[in-house]
Amino acid sequence: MGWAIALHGGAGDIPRSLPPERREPRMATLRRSLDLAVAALQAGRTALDVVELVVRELENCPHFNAGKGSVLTSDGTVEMEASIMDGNTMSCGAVSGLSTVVNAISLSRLVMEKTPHIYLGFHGAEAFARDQGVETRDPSHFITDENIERLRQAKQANRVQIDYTQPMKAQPPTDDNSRIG
Amino acid sequence: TVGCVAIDSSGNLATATSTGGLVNKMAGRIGDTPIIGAGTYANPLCAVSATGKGESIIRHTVARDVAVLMEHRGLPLKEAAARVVADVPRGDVGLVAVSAAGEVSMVYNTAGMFRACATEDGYSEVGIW
Repeated sequence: MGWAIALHGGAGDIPRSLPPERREPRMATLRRSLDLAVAALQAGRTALDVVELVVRELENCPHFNAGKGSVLTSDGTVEMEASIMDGNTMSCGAVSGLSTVVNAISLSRLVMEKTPHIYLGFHGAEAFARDQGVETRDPSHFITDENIERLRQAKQANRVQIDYTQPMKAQPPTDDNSRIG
Repeated sequence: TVGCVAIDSSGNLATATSTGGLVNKMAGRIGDTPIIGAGTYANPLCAVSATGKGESIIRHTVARDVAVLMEHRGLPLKEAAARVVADVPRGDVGLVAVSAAGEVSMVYNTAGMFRACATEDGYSEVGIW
């Protein structure tokens, strides 16, 4: 059987016309994350450690919708969420509504391992993060110019978008799908 | 959204998913990612991480359904994952999954999904469409 790993950076209406300057940084991060995971599995790290370290790598890349580079709410703020689960023990942890925690996935693992609960949200999760001493930054750290522009376009079109649904040009949406979240 | 699933050399399975959600979402909106059984699920049979339109993934309990088809219908991972994704409205979902047998599945019904995988026998893949 042996080890195996799979990772994703989000799904949606990713146009085949995605220009190289937007495609290559993402592909490079996918390859780097895969190499990290393979090296860790070959070194005997546990599956739980590997999925956490891969998601941290992806959270820290501004080109993906998580951590730095998270998309914006209608208020122009960042609300990050994450969860982690161990198949053997069925232990799991989840967090929502984070605006300062650099790696939400590591906080969800702390919820799993350090509390009797599964899910902490918003100010309770932020307080737990400070209590656990995880790395936090000012909310502005997570906001990129690209996502400010995406929010502006989504507001203009008056709709929400999946990770990579490209904003429609001026013409009205041609099908219901283009207006979905 | 970003996610990762893995099985290690001792046969342990795990999954992790993290996201900023949907552009222009309402403040306070919770998506599928932190909902165990919707965007993220693992048991001794498989580990699953989903991405796409959170409201649809929650409604269809996507991650748990993959495990249920394996557990109760005896389907292999690839078939279970393909069946679950086919039942979700087009354009709404993608997922990566691994099974206790070391199978890998990366399936989606959107235009594309940023994805990568590798197995101990040397196979690896990185793709979008």
